[in-house]
Amino acid sequence: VHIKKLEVYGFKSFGFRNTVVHFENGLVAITGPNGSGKSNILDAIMFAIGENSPKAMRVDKFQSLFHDSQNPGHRLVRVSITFDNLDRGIPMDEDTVTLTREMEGLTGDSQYLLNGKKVSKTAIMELLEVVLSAPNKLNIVQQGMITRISELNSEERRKIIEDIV
Amino acid sequence: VHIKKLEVYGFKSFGFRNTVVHFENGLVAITGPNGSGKSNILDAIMFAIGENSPKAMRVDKFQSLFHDSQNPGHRLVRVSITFDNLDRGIPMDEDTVTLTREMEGLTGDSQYLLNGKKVSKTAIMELLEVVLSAPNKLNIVQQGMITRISELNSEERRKIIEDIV
Amino acid sequence: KKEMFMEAYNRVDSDIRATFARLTGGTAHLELENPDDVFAGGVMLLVAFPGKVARESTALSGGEKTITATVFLLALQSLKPSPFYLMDEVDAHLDAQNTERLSKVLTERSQNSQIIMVTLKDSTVAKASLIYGVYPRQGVSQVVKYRNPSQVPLAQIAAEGS
Amino acid sequence: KKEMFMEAYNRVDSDIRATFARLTGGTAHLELENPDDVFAGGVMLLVAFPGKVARESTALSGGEKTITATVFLLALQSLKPSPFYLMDEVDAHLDAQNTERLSKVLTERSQNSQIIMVTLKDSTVAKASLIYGVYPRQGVSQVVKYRNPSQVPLAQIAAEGS
Ligand SMILES: Nc1ncnc2c1ncn2[C@@H]1O[C@H](COP(=O)(O)OP(=O)(O)OP(=O)(O)O)[C@@H](O)[C@H]1O
Ligand SMILES: Nc1ncnc2c1ncn2[C@@H]1O[C@H](COP(=O)(O)OP(=O)(O)OP(=O)(O)O)[C@@H](O)[C@H]1O
Ligand SMILES: [Mg+2]
Ligand SMILES: [Mg+2]
Repeated sequence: VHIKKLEVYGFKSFGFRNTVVHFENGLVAITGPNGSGKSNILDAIMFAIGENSPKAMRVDKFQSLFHDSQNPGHRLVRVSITFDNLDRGIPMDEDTVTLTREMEGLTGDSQYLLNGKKVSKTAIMELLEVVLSAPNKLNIVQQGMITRISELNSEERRKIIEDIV
Repeated sequence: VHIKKLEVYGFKSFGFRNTVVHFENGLVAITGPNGSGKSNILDAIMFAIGENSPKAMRVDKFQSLFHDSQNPGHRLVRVSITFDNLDRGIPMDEDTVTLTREMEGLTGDSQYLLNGKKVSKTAIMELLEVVLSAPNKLNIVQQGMITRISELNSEERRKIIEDIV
Repeated sequence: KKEMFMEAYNRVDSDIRATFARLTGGTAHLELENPDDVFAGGVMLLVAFPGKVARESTALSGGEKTITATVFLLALQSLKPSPFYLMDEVDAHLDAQNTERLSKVLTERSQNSQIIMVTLKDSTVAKASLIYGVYPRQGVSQVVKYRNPSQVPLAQIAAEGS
Repeated sequence: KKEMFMEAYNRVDSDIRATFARLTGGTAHLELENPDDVFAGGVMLLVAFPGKVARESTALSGGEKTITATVFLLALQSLKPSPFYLMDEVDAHLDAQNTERLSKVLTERSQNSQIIMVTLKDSTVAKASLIYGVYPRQGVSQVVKYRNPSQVPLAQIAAEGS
């Protein structure tokens, strides 16, 4: 399983168009000037796989995820992530699995779609366990946080190994 | 007033020799490979001007400031900092002012010398107010901390301006 | 429970030893604080870069902590592989030699798991098999795909956006 | 008390406006949350990089936060100058353009206050009037003084230590 495609609409610095990013297996580099939107791409991936803390996406509240220029009434954020499932790492008999998360208007409530069909969040949590974040989210290292992993105390380090087992 | 010279003995990665660093006014760059001792030079300056929190010098306790290889019984840390005082920014009628901090053996107690004469810490705090750290220590930005200053909340930012007034 | 933990602990430890030694020429390993009662103590990570005394990972320099943290993360991977890793400018505080070491080990590990890495360093971009340049245009992020780093040096990606 | 505060606030604000505009071509300024009762509210820092909408400094990108923080620190300097500044790799998350901007403004300000800056970037080293190379030899830090950056590129300082 790996990320094959990301489609972003109205999320943070991505405007009213559908921005598509095709990924491949192996090492993918994202580069560009300061403030261009690199970290926002990682935030969009976290959003799509169900991240529920605005702070983890570097905003104070869900409303701040809507692109600035959106008219408060018609706001829509939509992020779709497509996984390559040829190895059937996700227990579904599909070569690709697409998870879509939409957030509308003022409530900030999200709805999820799996390969186009509406599903509840709990339903996908079970199924997508393998792609949703690792225990302690150790597969996601945000900007400026890498040295924190070496600053864990010995209790924290033991707990991390315990959680995985 | 500016830092003219730093002499470091037995402090962190500086061994049993007296390492001397001459500084000048303007922009001074310190560079070199990872783990060479660059941040330790800044820690030594903070130590000499009276820093009392081991954590601010990136160690868990004062004992960890002694160079590793020192025999626990004979350990000595000595850091001297010499200020250029031609502008009499420090209220002393001397062209240079040297502050020395020594820490011995097992107690971790420090003693201070001003231009070679033993003084108490409180005595120097008054006199050297201008060179000792600014309110909130905003003149010292440790590694990885610069973005924190932009992440202050509006209360914290008001308090910083209030403290200076 | 203790048996499962110890089996996991030993696998992570041996992966750390092998990877750190290969990457830096130094030594690193895990150590139990309380071997008799494992869950009563923690797990230490002791690290010695070449020419240096072994120290806890908390007492290293910024760049040394980055290398050590990456080795630890990848060792956990050997226990429970994640299908993908997201890393945001983890090479920012590294010197040229450690930047090379880091991108070398990430390229190796990216054979088993996808690694998506935000970086500002040319030498890291050069190791990637797929590159995206991101730049702002009237406050909206644009993405451009590059197949080969030599096509577009970082400075050019930056310039495209201005 | 309020008068003194407002005088200080206005000086910092005008320094931020001038420095940020000169440095980036964008706009930045302070704003009181509660102008009628100053001490009942905080002080906001609103920033708009070129081509972008004004946002609070907390909502910027990593590199944008670095530039904004530096401008804020230097503006406080105009209130109460410190005789020296210590900065440890503050340019780590900056792209080439912002690294130039940062080292340009620090060079200017270093006319009034000494700035001691740890950096791994050649372009920052190149702006300094005095350079120290630090490298380890058998676990002990050695320092070497260089007068002129062209004498010793960073890679050579790194190599001296191996
Ligand atoms: N809701 C939003 N609407 C529009 N723009 C936004 C929104 N939220 C954040 N931004 C802007 O998105 C821009 C890009 O942010 P991001 O953190 O992704 O940059 P980056 O490419 O990672 O930069 P750096 O290299 O400095 O880390 C910032 O300028 C930020 O102000
Ligand atoms: N008490 C001590 N005795 C001997 N060495 C020490 C002591 N305390 C710290 N060190 C070592 O000093 C070395 C240099 O640390 P320092 O943080 O100054 O490096 P640096 O040059 O800033 O590196 P980086 O570029 O990675 O930030 C580290 O390898 C650290 O382990
Ligand atoms: Mg970023
Ligand atoms: Mg350092």
